[in-house]
Amino acid sequence: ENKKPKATRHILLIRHSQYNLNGHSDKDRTLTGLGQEQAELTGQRLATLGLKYDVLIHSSMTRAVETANIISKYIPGIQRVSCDLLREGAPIEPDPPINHWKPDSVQYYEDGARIEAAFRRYIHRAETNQLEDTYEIIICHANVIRYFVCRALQFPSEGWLRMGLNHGSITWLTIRPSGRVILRTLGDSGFMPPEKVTRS
Amino acid sequence: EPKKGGWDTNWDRREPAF
Repeated sequence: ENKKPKATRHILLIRHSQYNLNGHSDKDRTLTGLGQEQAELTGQRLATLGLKYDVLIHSSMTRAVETANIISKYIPGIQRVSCDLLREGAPIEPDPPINHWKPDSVQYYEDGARIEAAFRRYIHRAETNQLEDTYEIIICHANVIRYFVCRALQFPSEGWLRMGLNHGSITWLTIRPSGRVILRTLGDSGFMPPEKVTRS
Repeated sequence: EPKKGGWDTNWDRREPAF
């Protein structure tokens, strides 16, 4: 009995907000004005849910860091962790493929291993010593979140590109102590006014 | 072994029985 998990983990995956696509490098790809508004709305939404959040983990890419900076204002005192494994990339060749985005094999090989490592690090049932339910926020990127969803639900990983996520949206995974996984929401952005909703 | 197409209960390598 001591070796059985007892608690539930709730993982809220947030896609970063809209950012400047024209930046030369990652540090130049900062949030747009609308992106900052989206992050404010997501932060307000998370606060309104009234949950006791345990940790805020974010990708080390600039757009995720800026999104985390804004959201964390609404969750004062929350522990923050930056993670390179959560950086955007090409997790696995999608099926069906699309014409306007074709990374080479090396990209899939490198990014795929890294994103899978991120999945194994963050998406699992509670440890045996966890006694209470936890609520963890992970701020990262669309490809990473979609891949996580496919893997968590044991759907074919190649189907990750069949889903779309809005900027600042919330994807909620619940993992029971039994290992059962429930996708409660996928890409929820209903809390944003329609004119504030973007995908690219 | 999970049946083909079935749910793998040890998907996160944390199933106590394993």
